[in-house]
Amino acid sequence: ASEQVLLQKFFEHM
Amino acid sequence: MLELKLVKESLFLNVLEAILDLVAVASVSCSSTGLKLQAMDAKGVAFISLLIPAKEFQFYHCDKDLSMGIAIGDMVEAIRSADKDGTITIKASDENFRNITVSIESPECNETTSFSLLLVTLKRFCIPELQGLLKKYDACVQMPSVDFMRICKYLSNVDGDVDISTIDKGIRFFALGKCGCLNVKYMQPEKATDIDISVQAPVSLTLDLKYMNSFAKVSALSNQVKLCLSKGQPLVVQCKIGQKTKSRIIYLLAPKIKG
Repeated sequence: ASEQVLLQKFFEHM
Repeated sequence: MLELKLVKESLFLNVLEAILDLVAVASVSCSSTGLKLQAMDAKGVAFISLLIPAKEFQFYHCDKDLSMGIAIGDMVEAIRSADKDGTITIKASDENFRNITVSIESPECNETTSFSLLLVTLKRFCIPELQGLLKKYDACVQMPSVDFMRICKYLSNVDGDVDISTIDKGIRFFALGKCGCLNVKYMQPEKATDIDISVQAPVSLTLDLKYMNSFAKVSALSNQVKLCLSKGQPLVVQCKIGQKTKSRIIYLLAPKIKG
């Protein structure tokens, strides 16, 4: 789940 | 209306075949300039972005921007049974935007099989162009895809995760499994070659080896592959598809978070 959050945050900051 | 034509043995289909073990459905956007496919794996930890310019198809026509959810697994399954030299035409019309039509014509043009594939509802990704990201990483490794494949194969002998870390003048792949561990050092050669390792800052990422093996499969369609790493950021794996094309695929893989 933490990896999912990491990827989501990555997209949000793009 | 969208109409695109390709021969069965084209790179596009080989790429779709190769990404099927990661994703079964994808968001496909088409415009007059080309086709873009984006998909997230079922676990939500890996992302694929595929770009194929219009001129890479045998025929390409798109007079209105379209975005569709396509079950690529079903599409590839249907196309697999076609003659290897057959021509495939994919059409989507504005009037009935619930399905696409895939027609397969035999090389002698005497037999045509058509099937209608229902579109699926899928979250549309609004990811900006990933290309610019590649300049901002702590470490980048450009390497022959055969090297990448071989290293992934070695690592597969140890069932577990892989740590990719920067070391002096190179990077290290390390896998620790139940039966032992495996260590691969990949260094920058002294003479100019097709290997380019640049390290701006030390970085180490732990990644699921299963995904790395899937990425290696697609990179086999290209001579070179580029890995970009940054602390706490997804690994980026990028490769051009084919020799003289502007088609490219980019993977993102979220690293494992320790503790």
